[in-house]
Amino acid sequence: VHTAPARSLSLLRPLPILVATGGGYAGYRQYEKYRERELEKLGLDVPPKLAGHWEVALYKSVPTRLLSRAWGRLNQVELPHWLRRPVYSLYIWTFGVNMKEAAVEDLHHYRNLSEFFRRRRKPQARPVCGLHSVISPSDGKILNFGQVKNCEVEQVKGVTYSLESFLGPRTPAEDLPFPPAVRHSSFRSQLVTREGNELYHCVIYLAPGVQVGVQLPRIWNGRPAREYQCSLMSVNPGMARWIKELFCHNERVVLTGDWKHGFFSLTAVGATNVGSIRIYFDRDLHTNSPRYSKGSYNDFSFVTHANKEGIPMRKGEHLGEFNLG
Amino acid sequence: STIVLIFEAPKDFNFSLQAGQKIRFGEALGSL
Repeated sequence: VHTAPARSLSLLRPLPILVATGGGYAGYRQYEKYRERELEKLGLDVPPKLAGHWEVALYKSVPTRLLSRAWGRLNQVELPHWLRRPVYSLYIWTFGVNMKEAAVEDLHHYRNLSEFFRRRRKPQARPVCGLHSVISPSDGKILNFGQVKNCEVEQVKGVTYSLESFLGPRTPAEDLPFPPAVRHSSFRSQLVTREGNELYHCVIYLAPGVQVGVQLPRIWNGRPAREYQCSLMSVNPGMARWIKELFCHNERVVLTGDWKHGFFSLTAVGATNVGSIRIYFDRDLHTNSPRYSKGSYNDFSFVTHANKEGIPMRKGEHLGEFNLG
Repeated sequence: STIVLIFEAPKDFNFSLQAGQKIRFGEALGSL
């Protein structure tokens, strides 16, 4: 330090400040965790520590969509033949992938990591349960499930988001032949179509490396789809515990329709590493696209004059996939 | 990434799940 010229000394000064603030913040977070553990030991219910508005705004200011697209471009670079086995073997080891379930087990078949990420399974690898009325649309981890109360949905225990912000207005106003005669008392009453029915929800987290195909959990007539252009923040369980309304901040595709008991919706929520969502019957869908501004959304209806039914789909049918970038 | 299912069903719909459990495509989420 003594021999360094003045210019580099001026560069050194921010370093100790950064180290001190970073270390202080990390220490404060450790103390917070220690205090929560002590409270839990005493059997006291610790309310989840939610991010403040400034923390969410700071996170949302990170160009996650741009980073996601760059990540996608990187994974589309074709790997030389000799490099494929080592790269994919590292991915298989890291995420515990079972290649025996893959339709094509030969690693050299996949030209890049993006293709490998979208690999298909052997049909018999995941038998569809015939007994239960609703099955899982993909591999993953159950973050939360239950009945929807007061139009607030729990993303994880104790942290909720608004159903109306998440799904958006029920019917695009321009589609109504006439303004709604009766202003629905609540958003819930626009969704529940039968007396005595309730609204239920289930949140499934697809960890990195999980097979990203999405199949339909139910027999279903797909009707309007809505694609939101938003941020692409991480949606791992830790973030879902920290950021309230996380799923409303992220890019997502809301598919709505009906099944034998009434309203049904499946929403694919993107994340930084998997920013793109493909729906096989919607070729016009372009997610994580730079031409759309954050916070906007596009509606599309599959019900036409010629086809009042929308798109009929069977249980277990391939619906779409998440893609890198 | 995350998939969120929101659907209408009769009151006696029951989930056959535990929060935090791993699940695979095609396995039961719940039934009437």
